[in-house]
Amino acid sequence: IEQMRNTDSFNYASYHTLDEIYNWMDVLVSEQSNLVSKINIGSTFENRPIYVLKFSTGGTKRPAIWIDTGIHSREWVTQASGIWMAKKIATDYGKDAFITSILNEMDIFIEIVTNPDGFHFTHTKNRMWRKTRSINSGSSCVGVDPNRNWDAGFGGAGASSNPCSETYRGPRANSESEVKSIVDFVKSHGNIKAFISIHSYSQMLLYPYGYTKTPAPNQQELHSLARKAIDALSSLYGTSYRYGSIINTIYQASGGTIDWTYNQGIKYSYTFELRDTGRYGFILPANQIIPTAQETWLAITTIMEHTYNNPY
Amino acid sequence: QKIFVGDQVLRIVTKDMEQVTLLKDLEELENLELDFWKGPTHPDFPTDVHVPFASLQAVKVFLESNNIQYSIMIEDLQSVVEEEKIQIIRSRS
Repeated sequence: IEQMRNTDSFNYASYHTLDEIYNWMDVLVSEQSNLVSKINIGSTFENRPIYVLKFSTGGTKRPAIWIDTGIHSREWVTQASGIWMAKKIATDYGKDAFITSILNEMDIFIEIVTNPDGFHFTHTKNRMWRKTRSINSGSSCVGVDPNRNWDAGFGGAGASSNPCSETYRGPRANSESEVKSIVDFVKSHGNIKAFISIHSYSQMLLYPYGYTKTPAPNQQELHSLARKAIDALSSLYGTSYRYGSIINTIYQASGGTIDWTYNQGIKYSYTFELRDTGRYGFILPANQIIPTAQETWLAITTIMEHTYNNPY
Repeated sequence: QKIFVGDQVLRIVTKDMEQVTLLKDLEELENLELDFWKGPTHPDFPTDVHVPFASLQAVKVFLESNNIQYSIMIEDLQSVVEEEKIQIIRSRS
C-alpha cells in the first residue's frame, strides 16, 4: 500500500488499488473531519465495505448531490476522477465561493469505488472485468452488470438474461448488494436532488430514459442543462461530447441507474461517459486522469449550480 | 491472472443498419468470446470490440466478407496493460 502522510502527497495522476483508495479516504477524513466523513452504506458480495464520502457543513438530510464513479470496475479513469473531485471539493471549501456556498446549504456524497469487488478483481485477476463478482446459481459465469440491475424497466430490452454476458441483468432487480446499498441509502435519505453516475468511455452526457422511448417529463430542461454542462466541459480542452437521452443517444438499456433515480423523483439525473474517443478504451493513460477530471468537474459544477439555483 | 497476449481491440465502422444487424449477430456468437466495449447501435457510431487472439481470424474474415470496415484500435491488448502496470509501479516508487 502506498502510505501517505497527507492527501497532498497522494499521486492523483496515477491509478491506485482499492486499499490505497480506502486508505486515502481515511486520511482525507482525518484531515478535514469538520467537512468530510465516511459512511459505510453496505458490503459487497465478497464482503468488502462500500464507502461513501459525505461533504457536509452541518444540518440533517440537507438537499444533496450524489456522485458515483466506477460501477463498471474496469473504467479506471472514473474512480481516479472521483478521487480528484473529492480532493477538489475538500480543497476548495472556504476558498472557492461557489463550492463554499453550495456546501453551506447542501451536502455532497461521492461514492468513489461503486463496485469494490470488481475493482479489486481488475487489479489482481482480470484488468477487463466489468461486472460484480456474485455467483450465479446454475452457471459457471460470474457477476452481474450493476448498471442493468436497477428496478427501472428491469428485464426489458437492452439487458441480457445470460449470466455469461457482460450486460447480464441479474436474477432480479437489486439482487446485487452494490446496487441495493445505494437504493437503500437514496430512499432513506429522501432529499437527493441531483444524481450523477460516471462511466467511461465515449464522451457522452446522458439523461433518462434508457429503457423507454417515452421522453422524461423534464426532458427539455435536462437537455438544455446538458448542453450547458458540455459547453463548460469543452471550454477547457475542446473535448467534444454528445448529449441526449440514453435511448436516443446510444441504445436501449433497461435496469439502468439514472432511470431508477429519475423515477424516484431525482430530477437532475445524469450519467457521464468520460474520455476517450477510441485509442485506449478502458486503458486510458494515467497522464490523462487530471485533464479528464478537470474538464468533467466543469460540467458537474454546472449541474450542481443549476440544482442549487432551481430548488424543487 | 488473465492475460491478453495477441488480443486486439477493433474499431468497426458500419455504413448502414444492415451491417449493424450483422454485428449484432456476431455479438450473439458466444464461442468467439467477444467483449463489445462499445456495442453496435447505429451507422453514425463506431463499434469497439475486444477480440481474443483465438477468434481474430474468424472475426476479420467475417468483417471482410461482409464489406464491413474496421481498423485496429489496440494492436496487442496485453502490451497496453503491461505499460499501464509499469506506469503504476513507477509512480509508486
